[in-house]
Amino acid sequence: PEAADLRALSRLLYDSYVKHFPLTKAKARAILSGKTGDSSPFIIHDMKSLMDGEQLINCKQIPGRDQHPSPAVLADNYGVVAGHPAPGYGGLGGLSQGPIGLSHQGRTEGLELRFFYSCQSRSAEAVREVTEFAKSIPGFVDLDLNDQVTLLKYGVIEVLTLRMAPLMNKDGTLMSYGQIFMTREFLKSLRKPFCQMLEPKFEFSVKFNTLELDDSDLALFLAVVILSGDRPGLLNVRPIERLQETVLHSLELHLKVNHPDSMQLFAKLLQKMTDLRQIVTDHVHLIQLLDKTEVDMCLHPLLQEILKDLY
Amino acid sequence: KEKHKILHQLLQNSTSPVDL
Repeated sequence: PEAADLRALSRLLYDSYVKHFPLTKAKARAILSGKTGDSSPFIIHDMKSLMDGEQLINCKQIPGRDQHPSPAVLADNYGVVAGHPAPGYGGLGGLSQGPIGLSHQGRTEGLELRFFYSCQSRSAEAVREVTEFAKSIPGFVDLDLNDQVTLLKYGVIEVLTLRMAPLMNKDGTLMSYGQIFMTREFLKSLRKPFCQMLEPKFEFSVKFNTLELDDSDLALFLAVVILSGDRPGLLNVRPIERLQETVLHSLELHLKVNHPDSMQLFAKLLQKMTDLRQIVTDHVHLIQLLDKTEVDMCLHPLLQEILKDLY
Repeated sequence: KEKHKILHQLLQNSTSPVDL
């Protein structure tokens, strides 16, 4: 009976994962391996192709899905889909404004900055998706509300980093619901510190992808990451630990069934949580550096909330 | 609570599109 409960939990989390993260690993890998027929992604590999691909970057709609999605139904990659800048966050231009009227240098620099703002908008939307996924974890919404906030504050960038892995290979990453493939070399060619932002995620993702997890494994792992009882400032740790223990049992059982030949996969996966924390710490420091050094820097209010006093 | 106003909103409103 206990195993049946654990299987039911993994099924529930997988269903929620598919519901809240429409670009699954299965879909992303199909796109990356060219198995989607004639709909191959637009490749951005230099500033010109970035300008040419602006319209796609701006697209908020998932190709092939409902033509009139509700505002709440948006896709799931931690990439570049421009949202609507929130009050106090706009003013520097969304991608839709275009580079008209700038010198060539200004054009490319403006483009870089707009690209960064698009990433922020998309990240904010992705935070909302992760929040909905977290709320679907049995018992999560019964936790102290302040602890729910803390778990999200500390866990969400780790989850977003994990969500990027299926979209990446050693050469680049999918963005905009899989409509764009941006090359790693192009991202490395951006000016500092922008060029430093995604490279650690590529390094992590290439290694992480060798574990060959599927979406059902990832759903459980994301829940484990969210339910970390050692986040700073938690008021009531014990119920969080109890929830995490249950999901951990479910994950362990699921990996044994789903990957019977993969030795120590459960242990290897848990070790990734240490790498994730370092990646997030470095990421936060980069954003804080940007905030100090970039004259026109403006952080999205939701990301400001998350990043404030975080590490 | 004020420090994490949007996160609170996201957690408490399941469907309303928070102003992102």
